[in-house]
Amino acid sequence: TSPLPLVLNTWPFKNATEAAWRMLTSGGSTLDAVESGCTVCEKEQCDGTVGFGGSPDEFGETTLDAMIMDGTTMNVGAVGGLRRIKNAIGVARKVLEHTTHTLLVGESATKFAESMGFTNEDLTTSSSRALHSDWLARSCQPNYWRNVIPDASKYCGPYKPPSILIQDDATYKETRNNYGHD
Amino acid sequence: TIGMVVIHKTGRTAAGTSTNGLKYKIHGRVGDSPIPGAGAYADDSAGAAAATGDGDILMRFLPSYQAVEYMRNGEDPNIACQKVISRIQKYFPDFFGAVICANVTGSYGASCNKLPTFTQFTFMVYNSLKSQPTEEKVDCI
Repeated sequence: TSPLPLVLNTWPFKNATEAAWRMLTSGGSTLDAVESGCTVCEKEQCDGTVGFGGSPDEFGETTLDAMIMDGTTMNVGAVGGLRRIKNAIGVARKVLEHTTHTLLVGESATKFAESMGFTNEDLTTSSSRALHSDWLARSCQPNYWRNVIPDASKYCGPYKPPSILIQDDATYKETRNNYGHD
Repeated sequence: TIGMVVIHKTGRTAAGTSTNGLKYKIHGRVGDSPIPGAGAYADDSAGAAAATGDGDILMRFLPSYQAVEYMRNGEDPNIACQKVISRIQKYFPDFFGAVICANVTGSYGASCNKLPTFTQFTFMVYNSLKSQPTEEKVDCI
Protein backbone atom coordinates (compact mmCIF):
# COMPACT_ATOMS: atom_id res chain seq x y z
CA THR A 1 0.00 0.00 0.00
CA SER A 2 1.42 3.34 -1.01
CA PRO A 3 1.66 5.83 1.82
CA LEU A 4 0.51 8.56 -0.58
CA PRO A 5 -1.06 11.04 -0.46
CA LEU A 6 1.00 12.83 2.18
CA VAL A 7 0.71 16.05 4.13
CA LEU A 8 3.68 17.09 6.25
CA ASN A 9 4.04 20.32 8.18
CA THR A 10 6.35 21.93 10.70
CA TRP A 11 5.30 22.20 14.36
CA PRO A 12 2.21 20.61 15.92
CA PHE A 13 -0.27 22.63 13.90
CA LYS A 14 -2.80 19.86 13.68
CA ASN A 15 -5.72 21.87 12.29
CA ALA A 16 -3.58 22.97 9.38
CA THR A 17 -2.68 19.35 8.62
CA GLU A 18 -6.33 18.34 8.80
CA ALA A 19 -7.42 21.12 6.47
CA ALA A 20 -4.78 20.29 3.88
CA TRP A 21 -5.63 16.59 4.01
CA ARG A 22 -9.35 17.24 3.67
CA MET A 23 -8.74 19.44 0.64
CA LEU A 24 -6.43 16.89 -0.96
CA THR A 25 -8.72 13.93 -0.43
CA SER A 26 -11.80 15.76 -1.62
CA GLY A 27 -10.37 16.40 -5.04
CA GLY A 28 -8.30 19.51 -4.44
CA SER A 29 -4.88 20.00 -5.97
CA THR A 30 -1.61 20.02 -4.04
CA LEU A 31 -1.62 23.82 -4.28
CA ASP A 32 -5.17 23.94 -2.90
CA ALA A 33 -4.04 21.74 -0.02
CA VAL A 34 -0.99 23.88 0.86
CA GLU A 35 -3.08 27.04 0.64
CA SER A 36 -5.86 25.61 2.82
CA GLY A 37 -3.45 24.35 5.43
CA CYS A 38 -1.45 27.56 5.70
CA THR A 39 -4.63 29.64 5.71
CA VAL A 40 -5.81 27.82 8.83
CA CYS A 41 -2.70 28.97 10.68
CA GLU A 42 -3.10 32.50 9.35
CA LYS A 43 -6.61 32.56 10.82
CA GLU A 44 -5.83 30.75 14.09
CA GLN A 45 -2.39 32.33 14.53
CA CYS A 46 -1.09 28.87 15.50
CA ASP A 47 1.74 29.52 18.02
CA GLY A 48 1.73 33.25 17.35
CA THR A 49 4.30 33.05 14.56
CA VAL A 50 1.75 32.93 11.74
CA GLY A 51 -0.74 35.53 10.65
CA PHE A 52 -2.03 38.77 12.09
CA GLY A 53 -1.35 39.95 15.62
CA GLY A 54 2.07 38.43 16.07
CA SER A 55 5.75 39.33 15.91
CA PRO A 56 5.48 43.12 15.88
CA ASP A 57 8.49 44.80 14.31
CA GLU A 58 10.33 47.76 15.80
CA PHE A 59 7.53 50.06 14.77
CA GLY A 60 4.85 47.76 16.19
CA GLU A 61 3.66 46.58 12.80
CA THR A 62 2.93 42.96 11.85
CA THR A 63 3.92 42.08 8.31
CA LEU A 64 3.56 38.70 6.64
CA ASP A 65 5.70 36.50 4.42
CA ALA A 66 4.44 33.50 2.46
CA MET A 67 5.25 31.35 -0.54
CA ILE A 68 3.64 28.55 -2.48
CA MET A 69 5.43 26.34 -4.99
CA ASP A 70 4.09 23.93 -7.57
CA GLY A 71 6.55 21.05 -7.93
CA THR A 72 5.05 20.01 -11.26
CA THR A 73 5.45 23.27 -13.14
CA MET A 74 8.10 24.81 -10.83
CA ASN A 75 5.87 27.87 -10.61
CA VAL A 76 6.15 29.94 -7.47
CA GLY A 77 4.19 32.78 -5.90
CA ALA A 78 5.52 34.62 -2.86
CA VAL A 79 5.05 37.77 -0.81
CA GLY A 80 7.50 39.37 1.58
CA GLY A 81 6.75 42.06 4.13
CA LEU A 82 3.10 42.10 3.10
CA ARG A 83 1.35 44.91 4.95
CA ARG A 84 -2.26 45.03 6.15
CA ILE A 85 -3.47 41.92 4.35
CA LYS A 86 -4.34 38.88 6.45
CA ASN A 87 -4.30 36.04 3.94
CA ALA A 88 -0.68 36.09 2.84
CA ILE A 89 -0.66 32.58 1.35
CA GLY A 90 -3.77 33.52 -0.63
CA VAL A 91 -1.96 36.52 -2.06
CA ALA A 92 1.07 34.33 -2.82
CA ARG A 93 -1.23 32.00 -4.75
CA LYS A 94 -2.45 34.97 -6.78
CA VAL A 95 1.14 35.95 -7.56
CA LEU A 96 1.66 32.41 -8.84
CA GLU A 97 -1.53 32.27 -10.88
CA HIS A 98 -1.84 35.79 -12.23
CA THR A 99 1.70 37.00 -12.78
CA THR A 100 4.88 35.68 -14.30
CA HIS A 101 6.78 37.00 -11.29
CA THR A 102 7.88 35.04 -8.26
CA LEU A 103 8.01 37.49 -5.36
CA LEU A 104 6.27 40.76 -4.51
CA VAL A 105 7.14 42.77 -1.42
CA GLY A 106 5.94 45.46 0.92
CA GLU A 107 3.40 48.12 0.18
CA SER A 108 3.42 47.25 -3.51
CA ALA A 109 2.46 43.68 -2.62
CA THR A 110 -0.42 45.16 -0.64
CA LYS A 111 -1.58 47.14 -3.69
CA PHE A 112 -1.43 43.96 -5.74
CA ALA A 113 -3.42 42.10 -3.07
CA GLU A 114 -6.11 44.79 -3.09
CA SER A 115 -6.33 44.52 -6.86
CA MET A 116 -6.89 40.80 -6.40
CA GLY A 117 -9.80 41.46 -4.04
CA PHE A 118 -8.14 41.12 -0.63
CA THR A 119 -9.19 43.46 2.19
CA ASN A 120 -6.77 46.06 3.49
CA GLU A 121 -6.99 45.91 7.30
CA ASP A 122 -4.94 46.41 10.45
CA LEU A 123 -2.89 43.37 11.41
CA THR A 124 -2.18 44.52 14.96
CA THR A 125 -4.11 43.34 17.98
CA SER A 126 -4.12 44.41 21.60
CA SER A 127 -1.75 41.52 22.19
CA SER A 128 0.78 42.60 19.56
CA ARG A 129 0.54 46.22 20.73
CA ALA A 130 1.22 45.11 24.31
CA LEU A 131 4.22 43.07 23.15
CA HIS A 132 5.56 46.14 21.40
CA SER A 133 4.96 48.48 24.36
CA ASP A 134 6.66 46.07 26.73
CA TRP A 135 9.62 45.85 24.36
CA LEU A 136 9.95 49.64 24.24
CA ALA A 137 9.82 49.73 28.03
CA ARG A 138 12.67 47.21 28.14
CA SER A 139 14.93 49.64 26.25
CA CYS A 140 14.15 47.76 23.05
CA GLN A 141 15.80 44.55 24.13
CA PRO A 142 16.41 42.26 22.37
CA ASN A 143 17.05 43.76 18.96
CA TYR A 144 18.94 42.93 15.81
CA TRP A 145 21.33 45.88 15.60
CA ARG A 146 25.10 45.97 16.02
CA ASN A 147 28.01 48.37 15.48
CA VAL A 148 25.81 51.42 15.93
CA ILE A 149 25.41 54.43 18.17
CA PRO A 150 23.77 54.50 20.61
CA ASP A 151 24.77 51.08 21.95
CA ALA A 152 21.98 48.78 20.78
CA SER A 153 22.58 46.37 23.65
CA LYS A 154 21.46 49.09 26.06
CA TYR A 155 19.30 51.62 24.27
CA CYS A 156 16.50 52.04 21.78
CA GLY A 157 17.17 53.66 18.43
CA PRO A 158 17.20 55.41 16.12
CA TYR A 159 20.70 54.19 15.47
CA LYS A 160 23.48 55.34 13.21
CA PRO A 161 26.83 53.81 12.30
CA PRO A 162 29.59 55.54 14.29
CA SER A 163 31.38 56.90 11.22
CA ILE A 164 28.40 58.71 9.72
CA LEU A 165 28.25 61.25 12.54
CA ILE A 166 31.65 62.56 11.56
CA GLN A 167 31.04 62.14 7.82
CA ASP A 168 27.77 64.09 7.93
CA ASP A 169 29.44 67.16 9.46
CA ALA A 170 32.24 67.19 6.91
CA THR A 171 29.89 66.78 3.95
CA TYR A 172 27.57 69.48 5.19
CA LYS A 173 30.42 71.94 5.55
CA GLU A 174 31.72 71.21 2.06
CA THR A 175 28.33 71.66 0.49
CA ARG A 176 27.81 74.98 2.23
CA ASN A 177 31.18 76.25 1.16
CA ASN A 178 31.18 75.07 -2.45
CA TYR A 179 27.58 75.13 -3.69
CA GLY A 180 26.05 78.37 -2.43
CA HIS A 181 22.51 78.50 -1.14
CA ASP A 182 18.93 79.02 -2.27
CA THR B 1 6.13 29.85 10.75
CA ILE B 2 4.23 27.01 9.20
CA GLY B 3 6.01 25.12 6.46
CA MET B 4 4.02 22.52 4.59
CA VAL B 5 4.78 19.86 2.03
CA VAL B 6 2.07 17.98 0.13
CA ILE B 7 2.38 15.00 -2.18
CA HIS B 8 -0.65 13.86 -4.16
CA LYS B 9 -1.32 10.15 -4.78
CA THR B 10 -0.30 10.81 -8.39
CA GLY B 11 3.12 12.01 -7.22
CA ARG B 12 2.48 15.71 -7.78
CA THR B 13 4.16 17.87 -5.15
CA ALA B 14 3.67 21.30 -3.66
CA ALA B 15 5.16 23.19 -0.76
CA GLY B 16 4.50 26.46 1.02
CA THR B 17 5.08 28.62 4.05
CA SER B 18 3.40 31.39 5.98
CA THR B 19 4.82 33.49 8.79
CA ASN B 20 4.78 36.82 10.57
CA GLY B 21 8.56 36.61 10.97
CA LEU B 22 10.68 37.53 13.99
CA LYS B 23 9.51 39.53 16.97
CA TYR B 24 10.98 43.05 17.16
CA LYS B 25 12.63 42.65 13.78
CA ILE B 26 13.98 45.69 11.94
CA HIS B 27 11.21 47.18 9.80
CA GLY B 28 11.55 45.70 6.33
CA ARG B 29 13.27 42.51 7.39
CA VAL B 30 12.20 39.47 5.43
CA GLY B 31 13.37 36.00 6.42
CA ASP B 32 13.69 32.71 4.62
CA SER B 33 10.05 31.79 4.43
CA PRO B 34 9.03 33.42 1.13
CA ILE B 35 12.27 32.52 -0.66
CA PRO B 36 11.95 29.45 -2.92
CA GLY B 37 14.66 26.99 -1.97
CA ALA B 38 14.99 28.51 1.48
CA GLY B 39 11.55 28.41 3.17
CA ALA B 40 10.22 25.64 0.98
CA TYR B 41 10.86 23.82 -2.27
CA ALA B 42 9.06 21.19 -4.32
CA ASP B 43 10.02 19.20 -7.38
CA ASP B 44 7.96 16.27 -8.68
CA SER B 45 11.12 14.55 -9.85
CA ALA B 46 12.67 14.41 -6.38
CA GLY B 47 10.49 15.50 -3.48
CA ALA B 48 9.77 18.51 -1.34
CA ALA B 49 11.02 20.17 1.83
CA ALA B 50 10.33 23.09 4.13
CA ALA B 51 12.41 24.82 6.78
CA THR B 52 11.68 26.75 9.94
CA GLY B 53 13.73 28.62 12.52
CA ASP B 54 16.13 31.56 12.31
CA GLY B 55 15.51 32.66 8.79
CA ASP B 56 18.41 35.14 8.75
CA ILE B 57 20.79 32.18 8.94
CA LEU B 58 18.74 29.53 7.17
CA MET B 59 18.21 31.50 3.99
CA ARG B 60 21.94 31.69 3.33
CA PHE B 61 22.08 27.92 2.90
CA LEU B 62 18.94 27.33 0.81
CA PRO B 63 18.03 24.39 3.03
CA SER B 64 14.85 23.29 1.24
CA TYR B 65 16.52 23.24 -2.15
CA GLN B 66 19.52 21.41 -0.70
CA ALA B 67 17.31 18.79 0.97
CA VAL B 68 15.47 18.11 -2.30
CA GLU B 69 18.78 17.77 -4.12
CA TYR B 70 20.00 15.24 -1.56
CA MET B 71 16.79 13.25 -2.09
CA ARG B 72 17.26 13.53 -5.84
CA ASN B 73 20.61 11.84 -5.33
CA GLY B 74 18.93 8.98 -3.53
CA GLU B 75 19.23 10.01 0.10
CA ASP B 76 16.52 8.94 2.49
CA PRO B 77 14.47 11.98 3.60
CA ASN B 78 15.73 11.71 7.20
CA ILE B 79 19.33 11.71 6.02
CA ALA B 80 18.66 14.51 3.54
CA CYS B 81 17.28 16.67 6.32
CA GLN B 82 20.17 15.79 8.66
CA LYS B 83 22.76 16.64 6.04
CA VAL B 84 21.20 20.04 5.52
CA ILE B 85 21.34 20.75 9.25
CA SER B 86 24.96 19.58 9.38
CA ARG B 87 25.92 21.91 6.56
CA ILE B 88 24.66 24.91 8.50
CA GLN B 89 26.05 23.69 11.86
CA LYS B 90 29.61 23.96 10.54
CA TYR B 91 29.26 27.72 10.25
CA PHE B 92 26.62 28.47 12.87
CA PRO B 93 26.68 25.76 15.55
CA ASP B 94 24.13 27.60 17.68
CA PHE B 95 21.58 28.34 14.98
CA PHE B 96 17.91 27.63 15.56
CA GLY B 97 16.44 25.58 12.76
CA ALA B 98 14.58 22.52 11.59
CA VAL B 99 13.72 20.98 8.22
CA ILE B 100 11.03 18.55 7.03
CA CYS B 101 11.59 16.39 3.96
CA ALA B 102 9.51 14.08 1.80
CA ASN B 103 10.35 12.16 -1.36
CA VAL B 104 8.04 11.20 -4.19
CA THR B 105 7.36 7.71 -2.81
CA GLY B 106 5.86 9.25 0.31
CA SER B 107 8.78 8.59 2.66
CA TYR B 108 9.37 11.49 4.98
CA GLY B 109 11.76 12.70 7.62
CA ALA B 110 12.86 15.70 9.65
CA SER B 111 15.87 17.05 11.47
CA CYS B 112 16.85 19.98 13.66
CA ASN B 113 19.90 21.59 15.26
CA LYS B 114 20.30 20.61 18.90
CA LEU B 115 20.36 23.47 21.39
CA PRO B 116 20.01 23.40 25.19
CA THR B 117 16.45 24.70 24.76
CA PHE B 118 15.63 22.76 21.59
CA THR B 119 16.32 19.04 21.71
CA GLN B 120 13.33 17.68 19.80
CA PHE B 121 11.35 18.97 16.87
CA THR B 122 7.63 18.24 16.49
CA PHE B 123 5.98 17.99 13.11
CA MET B 124 2.68 16.72 11.74
CA VAL B 125 2.09 13.87 9.33
CA TYR B 126 -1.04 12.66 7.60
CA ASN B 127 -0.90 9.95 4.96
CA SER B 128 -3.01 7.05 3.76
CA LEU B 129 -1.60 4.77 6.46
CA LYS B 130 -3.06 6.94 9.21
CA SER B 131 -6.61 7.73 10.21
CA GLN B 132 -5.85 11.17 11.59
CA PRO B 133 -3.08 13.80 11.62
CA THR B 134 -0.27 12.45 13.75
CA GLU B 135 2.29 14.34 15.78
CA GLU B 136 5.81 13.00 15.39
CA LYS B 137 9.02 14.07 17.04
CA VAL B 138 12.60 13.84 15.95
CA ASP B 139 15.68 14.22 18.13
CA CYS B 140 17.82 17.16 17.13
CA ILE B 141 21.41 16.53 16.06
